[in-house]
Amino acid sequence: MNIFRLLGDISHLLAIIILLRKIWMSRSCAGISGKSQLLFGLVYTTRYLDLITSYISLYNSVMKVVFLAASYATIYLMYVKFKATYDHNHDTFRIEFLVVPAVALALLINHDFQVVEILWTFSIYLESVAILPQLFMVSKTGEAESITSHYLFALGVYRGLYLLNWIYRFWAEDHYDLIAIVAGVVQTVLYCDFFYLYITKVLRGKKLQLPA
Amino acid sequence: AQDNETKDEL
Repeated sequence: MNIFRLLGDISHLLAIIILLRKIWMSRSCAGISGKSQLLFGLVYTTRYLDLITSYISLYNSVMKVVFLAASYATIYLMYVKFKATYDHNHDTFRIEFLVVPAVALALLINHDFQVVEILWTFSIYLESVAILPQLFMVSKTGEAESITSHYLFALGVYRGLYLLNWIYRFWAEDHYDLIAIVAGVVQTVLYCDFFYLYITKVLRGKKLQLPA
Repeated sequence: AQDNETKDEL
Protein backbone atom coordinates (compact mmCIF):
# COMPACT_ATOMS: atom_id res chain seq x y z
CA MET A 1 0.00 0.00 0.00
CA ASN A 2 1.19 3.53 -0.72
CA ILE A 3 -0.19 6.97 -0.02
CA PHE A 4 -1.34 7.47 -3.59
CA ARG A 5 -3.41 4.30 -3.61
CA LEU A 6 -4.77 4.95 -0.10
CA LEU A 7 -5.85 8.49 -1.01
CA GLY A 8 -7.18 7.16 -4.31
CA ASP A 9 -9.34 4.55 -2.59
CA ILE A 10 -10.56 7.18 -0.11
CA SER A 11 -11.45 9.51 -2.98
CA HIS A 12 -13.25 6.64 -4.67
CA LEU A 13 -15.14 5.85 -1.47
CA LEU A 14 -15.97 9.56 -1.08
CA ALA A 15 -17.40 9.68 -4.60
CA ILE A 16 -19.64 6.69 -3.97
CA ILE A 17 -20.82 8.10 -0.62
CA ILE A 18 -21.42 11.58 -2.14
CA LEU A 19 -23.66 10.07 -4.80
CA LEU A 20 -25.52 7.72 -2.48
CA ARG A 21 -26.09 10.53 0.05
CA LYS A 22 -27.26 12.93 -2.66
CA ILE A 23 -29.86 10.49 -3.96
CA TRP A 24 -30.96 9.52 -0.46
CA MET A 25 -31.20 13.10 0.92
CA SER A 26 -32.85 14.62 -2.15
CA ARG A 27 -34.94 11.47 -2.68
CA SER A 28 -34.25 11.97 -6.36
CA CYS A 29 -31.82 10.68 -8.96
CA ALA A 30 -32.35 13.46 -11.47
CA GLY A 31 -29.22 14.11 -13.50
CA ILE A 32 -27.64 10.81 -12.52
CA SER A 33 -27.02 8.13 -15.12
CA GLY A 34 -28.50 4.84 -13.92
CA LYS A 35 -26.65 3.10 -16.73
CA SER A 36 -23.27 4.17 -15.38
CA GLN A 37 -24.31 2.92 -11.96
CA LEU A 38 -25.33 -0.43 -13.44
CA LEU A 39 -21.95 -0.67 -15.16
CA PHE A 40 -20.12 0.16 -11.92
CA GLY A 41 -22.19 -2.51 -10.15
CA LEU A 42 -21.14 -5.00 -12.82
CA VAL A 43 -17.51 -3.88 -12.50
CA TYR A 44 -17.43 -4.51 -8.74
CA THR A 45 -19.36 -7.78 -9.01
CA THR A 46 -17.02 -9.28 -11.62
CA ARG A 47 -13.89 -7.91 -9.95
CA TYR A 48 -14.57 -8.74 -6.31
CA LEU A 49 -15.50 -12.39 -6.75
CA ASP A 50 -12.19 -13.22 -5.07
CA LEU A 51 -13.68 -11.72 -1.89
CA ILE A 52 -14.76 -15.23 -0.98
CA THR A 53 -11.74 -17.17 -2.20
CA SER A 54 -8.65 -15.09 -1.44
CA TYR A 55 -7.98 -12.91 1.62
CA ILE A 56 -5.45 -10.13 1.04
CA SER A 57 -6.01 -7.82 4.01
CA LEU A 58 -8.79 -6.56 6.24
CA TYR A 59 -8.65 -3.24 4.44
CA ASN A 60 -8.99 -4.95 1.05
CA SER A 61 -11.95 -7.08 2.14
CA VAL A 62 -13.76 -4.28 3.98
CA MET A 63 -13.40 -1.84 1.07
CA LYS A 64 -14.69 -4.45 -1.40
CA VAL A 65 -17.77 -5.10 0.73
CA VAL A 66 -18.40 -1.35 1.12
CA PHE A 67 -18.03 -0.70 -2.62
CA LEU A 68 -20.35 -3.59 -3.49
CA ALA A 69 -22.95 -2.61 -0.89
CA ALA A 70 -22.91 1.10 -1.81
CA SER A 71 -23.10 0.29 -5.52
CA TYR A 72 -26.08 -2.04 -5.10
CA ALA A 73 -27.76 0.43 -2.75
CA THR A 74 -27.39 3.19 -5.36
CA ILE A 75 -28.83 0.96 -8.09
CA TYR A 76 -31.71 -0.01 -5.79
CA LEU A 77 -32.48 3.64 -5.00
CA MET A 78 -32.36 4.60 -8.66
CA TYR A 79 -34.31 1.74 -10.18
CA VAL A 80 -36.68 0.86 -7.38
CA LYS A 81 -37.20 3.36 -4.57
CA PHE A 82 -36.86 6.63 -6.47
CA LYS A 83 -37.64 5.14 -9.86
CA ALA A 84 -40.12 7.93 -10.64
CA THR A 85 -37.30 10.51 -10.57
CA TYR A 86 -35.06 8.56 -12.95
CA ASP A 87 -34.43 10.61 -16.09
CA HIS A 88 -34.95 8.00 -18.84
CA ASN A 89 -34.99 10.60 -21.59
CA HIS A 90 -31.45 11.79 -21.02
CA ASP A 91 -29.90 8.50 -19.89
CA THR A 92 -29.84 6.96 -23.34
CA PHE A 93 -26.26 5.75 -23.86
CA ARG A 94 -26.27 2.28 -25.45
CA ILE A 95 -24.29 0.38 -22.80
CA GLU A 96 -24.20 -2.77 -24.94
CA PHE A 97 -21.65 -0.85 -27.02
CA LEU A 98 -19.48 -0.80 -23.89
CA VAL A 99 -20.14 -4.24 -22.42
CA VAL A 100 -19.76 -6.30 -25.59
CA PRO A 101 -16.34 -4.87 -26.59
CA ALA A 102 -15.16 -5.24 -22.98
CA VAL A 103 -16.11 -8.94 -23.04
CA ALA A 104 -14.42 -9.44 -26.43
CA LEU A 105 -11.27 -7.61 -25.35
CA ALA A 106 -11.12 -9.54 -22.05
CA LEU A 107 -11.24 -12.80 -23.98
CA LEU A 108 -8.52 -11.61 -26.37
CA ILE A 109 -6.13 -9.69 -24.11
CA ASN A 110 -5.64 -11.09 -20.63
CA HIS A 111 -2.92 -12.42 -18.37
CA ASP A 112 -4.37 -15.88 -17.99
CA PHE A 113 -7.29 -17.63 -19.65
CA GLN A 114 -9.08 -18.59 -16.44
CA VAL A 115 -12.63 -17.64 -15.45
CA VAL A 116 -11.68 -15.41 -12.51
CA GLU A 117 -8.89 -13.76 -14.49
CA ILE A 118 -11.13 -13.13 -17.52
CA LEU A 119 -13.82 -11.62 -15.26
CA TRP A 120 -11.21 -9.44 -13.56
CA THR A 121 -9.90 -8.29 -16.96
CA PHE A 122 -13.47 -7.62 -18.14
CA SER A 123 -14.08 -5.49 -15.03
CA ILE A 124 -10.89 -3.50 -15.69
CA TYR A 125 -11.88 -2.76 -19.30
CA LEU A 126 -15.48 -1.98 -18.35
CA GLU A 127 -14.49 0.36 -15.53
CA SER A 128 -12.47 2.46 -17.96
CA VAL A 129 -15.63 3.32 -19.94
CA ALA A 130 -18.33 2.96 -17.25
CA ILE A 131 -18.52 6.72 -16.70
CA LEU A 132 -19.36 7.43 -20.36
CA PRO A 133 -23.16 7.22 -19.93
CA GLN A 134 -22.91 9.77 -17.11
CA LEU A 135 -20.69 12.13 -19.12
CA PHE A 136 -23.00 11.63 -22.11
CA MET A 137 -26.02 12.51 -19.93
CA VAL A 138 -24.29 15.66 -18.64
CA SER A 139 -23.57 16.67 -22.24
CA LYS A 140 -27.19 15.99 -23.22
CA THR A 141 -28.70 17.93 -20.35
CA GLY A 142 -26.01 20.56 -20.88
CA GLU A 143 -25.37 20.90 -17.18
CA ALA A 144 -24.72 18.98 -13.97
CA GLU A 145 -25.78 19.80 -10.43
CA SER A 146 -22.81 20.79 -8.34
CA ILE A 147 -23.08 17.60 -6.24
CA THR A 148 -22.93 15.49 -9.40
CA SER A 149 -19.85 17.37 -10.51
CA HIS A 150 -18.24 16.87 -7.07
CA TYR A 151 -18.97 13.15 -7.53
CA LEU A 152 -17.30 13.14 -10.94
CA PHE A 153 -14.37 15.17 -9.64
CA ALA A 154 -13.80 12.72 -6.76
CA LEU A 155 -13.90 9.81 -9.23
CA GLY A 156 -11.40 11.60 -11.46
CA VAL A 157 -9.08 12.24 -8.51
CA TYR A 158 -9.29 8.51 -7.61
CA ARG A 159 -8.19 7.60 -11.14
CA GLY A 160 -5.45 10.23 -11.24
CA LEU A 161 -4.04 9.03 -7.90
CA TYR A 162 -4.05 5.45 -9.19
CA LEU A 163 -1.79 6.55 -12.06
CA LEU A 164 0.62 7.97 -9.45
CA ASN A 165 0.25 4.70 -7.49
CA TRP A 166 1.34 2.70 -10.56
CA ILE A 167 4.31 4.99 -11.18
CA TYR A 168 5.31 4.61 -7.54
CA ARG A 169 4.90 0.81 -7.61
CA PHE A 170 6.92 0.51 -10.82
CA TRP A 171 9.72 2.59 -9.31
CA ALA A 172 9.63 1.22 -5.76
CA GLU A 173 8.45 -2.37 -6.16
CA ASP A 174 9.28 -3.06 -9.79
CA HIS A 175 5.62 -4.10 -10.11
CA TYR A 176 3.29 -3.14 -12.92
CA ASP A 177 0.21 -4.51 -14.64
CA LEU A 178 -0.09 -3.23 -18.18
CA ILE A 179 -3.78 -4.14 -18.55
CA ALA A 180 -4.71 -2.12 -15.46
CA ILE A 181 -2.41 0.74 -16.50
CA VAL A 182 -3.60 1.08 -20.10
CA ALA A 183 -7.28 0.87 -19.09
CA GLY A 184 -6.61 3.30 -16.24
CA VAL A 185 -4.99 5.84 -18.54
CA VAL A 186 -7.96 5.64 -20.94
CA GLN A 187 -10.35 6.15 -18.02
CA THR A 188 -8.42 9.11 -16.63
CA VAL A 189 -8.32 10.79 -20.05
CA LEU A 190 -12.12 10.62 -20.18
CA TYR A 191 -12.22 12.77 -17.02
CA CYS A 192 -9.81 15.41 -18.31
CA ASP A 193 -12.42 17.24 -20.36
CA PHE A 194 -14.70 17.25 -17.34
CA PHE A 195 -11.85 18.40 -15.07
CA TYR A 196 -11.39 21.49 -17.23
CA LEU A 197 -15.06 22.38 -16.94
CA TYR A 198 -15.08 21.63 -13.21
CA ILE A 199 -12.06 23.83 -12.47
CA THR A 200 -13.13 26.71 -14.69
CA LYS A 201 -16.84 26.65 -13.79
CA VAL A 202 -17.92 24.80 -10.68
CA LEU A 203 -15.07 26.01 -8.46
CA ARG A 204 -16.10 29.57 -9.35
CA GLY A 205 -19.55 28.91 -8.01
CA LYS A 206 -21.10 28.67 -11.43
CA LYS A 207 -23.27 25.77 -12.48
CA LEU A 208 -21.43 23.26 -14.64
CA GLN A 209 -22.81 24.36 -17.98
CA LEU A 210 -21.51 22.79 -21.15
CA PRO A 211 -21.26 25.05 -24.18
CA ALA A 212 -24.52 24.44 -26.01
CA ALA B 1 8.12 -7.59 -13.10
CA GLN B 2 4.77 -8.11 -14.73
CA ASP B 3 3.02 -9.98 -11.97
CA ASN B 4 -0.65 -10.47 -11.67
CA GLU B 5 -0.95 -13.20 -9.07
CA THR B 6 -1.59 -10.89 -6.17
CA LYS B 7 -4.45 -8.68 -7.17
CA ASP B 8 -4.09 -6.43 -4.18
CA GLU B 9 -5.59 -3.33 -5.80
CA LEU B 10 -9.29 -2.51 -5.51
